[in-house]
Parts: sequence; C-alpha cells; structure tokens
Amino acid sequence: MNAFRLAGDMTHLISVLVLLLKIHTIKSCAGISLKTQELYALVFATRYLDIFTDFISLYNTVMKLIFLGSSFSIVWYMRRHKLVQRSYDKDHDTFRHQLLVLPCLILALLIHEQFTFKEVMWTFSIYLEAVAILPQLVLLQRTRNIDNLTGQYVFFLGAYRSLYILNWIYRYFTEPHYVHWITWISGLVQTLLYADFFYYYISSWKNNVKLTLPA
Amino acid sequence: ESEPSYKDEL
Repeated sequence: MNAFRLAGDMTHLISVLVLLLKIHTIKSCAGISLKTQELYALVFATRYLDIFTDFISLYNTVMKLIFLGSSFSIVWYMRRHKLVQRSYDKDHDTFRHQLLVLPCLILALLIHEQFTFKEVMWTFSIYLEAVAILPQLVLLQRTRNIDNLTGQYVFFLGAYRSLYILNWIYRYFTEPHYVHWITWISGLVQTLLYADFFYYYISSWKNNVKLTLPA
Repeated sequence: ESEPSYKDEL
C-alpha cells in the first residue's frame, strides 16, 4: 500500500460518503444520475466477486463492503424511497447505459488476462468503471444549477482514479513485473473523461462562481 | 497459484 493508493481509496470513500450524506440527510438526489449509480453498483458487484473467497486484508474487505453497501443503498434510495425519488430528474437522466454495458462485456470477453469467469468479470468491471460516469456528466450538462454536494461528489470520484494512476506509476517503478495495461489504459480513459469537468469545476471554484457545464 | 498481486487493489 503506497500513499497514492491510500489517498485514492480515501478520496473514493469521500465521494461515496458525500453522496450518501446528500441523499440520506437532505433526502435529495437532485443532479445525480441513477444510471451512473446503477453502473457503479454493477462495477462493484462484478469486481468484488472474490470478497468471500480471497482474503487480502481487513482494510481491503472492509472497503469492498463499504463500496458494495453504499452503491446498492444509493440505487435503492433513488428507486424506492418516495421522498428521494421526488428530486430525481428522470426526464434528463436518459443516457442509454445499456449501450455501455454490452460493449464492455464484449471487450472483456476479447481482451483479458485470463479467460476465467472471475477474471472476465473483473476485466468487465474495469472497462465499465471507465465509462460509468458518462450518464452523470451528461446529466450535469443538462442540469442548470449544480449544487455543491453534487459537484464535490463528481470531483472526488474523478480525483480518486487519477490518484490511482500515480499509484500504478509508483508500483511500476518499485515492483518488478508490475505491468497491467488493461487497468492502466482504462484508468487513463476514465480520468480523461473528467478532464473538462475538472476544468470547469476548478475555474468555477477559482472565480467563485456557480458551477455550470456548457451543454 | 494465489491471486495475482494486483488484485489487492480496490
């Protein structure tokens, strides 16, 4: 465990807690894409298949349980909770996320490190996570006033993977044979998708103006 | 063999 990866995991945890805080306390999911939340639940479900078979560390297991629990409870809140549902902008959250799932599954069946069920599912989760934010970014472009918690949620979610890239660079130089193109390229694509959001988010923060993304 | 090392990441 290096500082970049720990910082990345903590940033990811913060993004999830910010979102849970928003939904659980003010019972609002304004500006949040249910499609992205469902994709993330699928990402964790297919990535952590080994949670009960391979024990790596207490930290690893606890974090997996937190990510699984939070992503599924957020989907539950947005689908079932009457009060939260009222603030869900379903007219604008219309990204066809099936168009993301199928290509990622096909790609995982074509490009993977081992052709086993667990490995293909894990690879699928890596590809899917790279594009899972798209419905959320599209919704933000359609959302007039993005509230702070939503902006912070997306910012931390994007920041965590960029910290992971530093972790991969660090591990490449410090651990022999640590080469994983699939994770690296997917992580890079994922981070690049946030590039324009980061630009608008940081400039809105610097000029102290409301965050708005150009349509 | 045991799980490859990189699976220790989240």
